[in-house]
Amino acid sequence: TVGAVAKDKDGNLAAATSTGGMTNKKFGRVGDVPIIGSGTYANDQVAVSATGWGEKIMLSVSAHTLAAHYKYEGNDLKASMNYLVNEVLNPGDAGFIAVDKYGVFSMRTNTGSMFRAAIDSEGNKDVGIWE
Amino acid sequence: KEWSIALHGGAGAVSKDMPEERQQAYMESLEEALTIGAEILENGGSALDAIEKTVNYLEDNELYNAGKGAVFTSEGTNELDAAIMDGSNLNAGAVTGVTTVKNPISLARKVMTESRHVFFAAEGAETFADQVDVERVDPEYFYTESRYRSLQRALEREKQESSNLLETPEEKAWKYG
Repeated sequence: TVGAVAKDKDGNLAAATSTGGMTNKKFGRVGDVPIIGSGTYANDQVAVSATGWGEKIMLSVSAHTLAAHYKYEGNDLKASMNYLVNEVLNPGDAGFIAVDKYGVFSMRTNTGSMFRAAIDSEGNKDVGIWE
Repeated sequence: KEWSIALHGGAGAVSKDMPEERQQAYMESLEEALTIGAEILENGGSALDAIEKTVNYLEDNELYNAGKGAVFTSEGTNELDAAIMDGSNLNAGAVTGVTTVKNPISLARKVMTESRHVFFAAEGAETFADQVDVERVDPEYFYTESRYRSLQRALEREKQESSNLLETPEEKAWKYG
């Protein structure tokens, strides 16, 4: 799975996710990626893209859960990301990337690794593979 | 911050023993993908353009499980899913089970902008693709030897398992998208 989230100079947020699914998936299986609110979600506060075990991501309506936590619990992207990755999902389930309306980015996984990269207009940058 | 972008190329349980050459290939591709999106944003482009072009690059790179390099289904085919969402107006587009669209995220964007629907599946998504301007490919385009070998290993493992229960991260790694 691959994905990207961004905030532009006009303050708009957007999220995108694309995948081949899981190896050996069965007849008509659909994962989290195309399910709006599960693997992909954006509003005027935050944009989120997920990757990992699709069934787990769907069952927690994950991307929207992060967005709802961010909206209702106090506008701290890191706290909302930690809530989703550590409290909602179980170790080994999934990873997420997100940006918020302030241009703050966050990337976390509980699977051990996630290919990831981020940068902002102030030059803050992070590229990595392992947790 | 004026603009910001983050991207991922999949989560899982990648061994830290990954060959240096392969690790370097991943790091270079992540940097290149990031540059594509960052340049669009720095030049005043939209978040939607930035994420679409960034994902297009990752879809075209066979290191990643999307587009070229996608994993195989149990039937030995490649079926692709994608979704895109515009946070400014809560509009979205999604497709699942497409087999002939080179860049599914671009088709998802057209679902969002050129249809009154949100989500097309399989044959319906292909029919929609016939009606819009997206690059089509023979399904063979998505074949890669390494992903095909992964399917063969998964099928072999399936034969050997006495139970479908997955216990360790290594055992369930095959489930990651």
